[in-house]
Amino acid sequence: TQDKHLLDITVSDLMIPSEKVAHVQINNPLEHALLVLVKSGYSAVPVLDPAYKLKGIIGKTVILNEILGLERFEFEKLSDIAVQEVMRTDIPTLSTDDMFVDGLKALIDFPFVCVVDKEGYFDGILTRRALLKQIRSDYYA
Amino acid sequence: TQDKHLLDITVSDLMIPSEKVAHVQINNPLEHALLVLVKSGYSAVPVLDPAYKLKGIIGKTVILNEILGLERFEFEKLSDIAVQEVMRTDIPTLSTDDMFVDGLKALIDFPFVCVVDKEGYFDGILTRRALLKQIRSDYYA
Ligand SMILES: Nc1ncnc2c1ncn2[C@@H]1O[C@@H]2COP(=O)(O)O[C@H]3[C@@H](O)[C@H](n4cnc5c(N)ncnc54)O[C@@H]3COP(=O)(O)O[C@H]2[C@H]1O
Ligand SMILES: Nc1ncnc2c1ncn2[C@@H]1O[C@@H]2COP(=O)(O)O[C@H]3[C@@H](O)[C@H](n4cnc5c(N)ncnc54)O[C@@H]3COP(=O)(O)O[C@H]2[C@H]1O
Repeated sequence: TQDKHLLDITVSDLMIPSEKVAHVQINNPLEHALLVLVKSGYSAVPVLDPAYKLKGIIGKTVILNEILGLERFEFEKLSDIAVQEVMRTDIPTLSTDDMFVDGLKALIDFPFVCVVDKEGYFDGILTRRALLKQIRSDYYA
Repeated sequence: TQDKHLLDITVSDLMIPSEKVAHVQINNPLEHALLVLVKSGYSAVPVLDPAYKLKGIIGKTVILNEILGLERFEFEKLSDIAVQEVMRTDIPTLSTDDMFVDGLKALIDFPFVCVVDKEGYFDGILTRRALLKQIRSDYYA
């Protein structure tokens, strides 16, 4: 993508493919999701169903908010709540053949945006870092 | 900044001023830092000293890693560790008169970058969102 003009770049040129994206399943308990988020270091990851369709995203803040009691963090609750009960579902998505500018608009309010096919199967994610790296190489071209 | 050309825009045109930035102090216990991060929803925030100089940044992952034991999250440890013991200090900084392209380069690997003056006093932060919004308005200009 070094020599492609910014306007000709598609989402599939910049996205991280699904096999390289950390994710959790809708039926996982929150304890598992928090471990995946802490071990990977990511703020939030996609949530998939057993058929590999995208269902939402889940982040550390939502999980910690769920267990924040009056006096302390109630960690014992983590194993009783499933990811699908607290995940965020009102999220934008992109398709592989969307253009660079569609990615730019979607990433203004989200650190990453999920890429799905026409039936909703998960293809990967587009991140702000990938977009900014491309803008930098376009700047210096 | 709508009508300024991208190349003429400075960091001070886009940054969030210090009074609007959530932060913690070097001597705060981790419990306080985690509460600020959960209540604000931010992944990481700047760490300042009592004189308002920048000392580092702290995020949810570092705090949770610190208390992750073999069997469970050991929450009781949160009140025994100070922010300055675990904060990250190898972070880039910008100054108010740096240009747009300096901000772009710094933000490729960091969701936000702290802005400081020549003596290290904290002026604010430049975020990826502010940069992307300016790129979008330049795109449509
Ligand atoms: N292990 C690592 N190695 C190097 N740099 C790292 C890193 N983890 C985080 N970063 C840096 O920190 C930024 C913010 O990460 P965060 O986890 O908050 O937010 C991330 C995370 O929530 C998600 N993400 C990125 N890569 C992912 C992956 N492979 N699997 C699942 N989620 C991913 O997309 C968001 C934006 O990612 P982006 O790359 O634009 O921006 C990343 C990247 O610049
Ligand atoms: N309360 C809120 N209202 C609306 N949108 C929100 C929001 N909290 C987060 N977001 C959105 O999510 C992005 C990632 O936030 P995050 O907390 O991981 O990462 C944030 C956070 O660590 C820090 N940050 C942003 N504003 C801050 C502030 N006022 N005080 C302290 N830290 C801030 O800079 C990072 C990048 O911020 P950026 O704006 O580029 O990107 C933000 C923004 O697009």
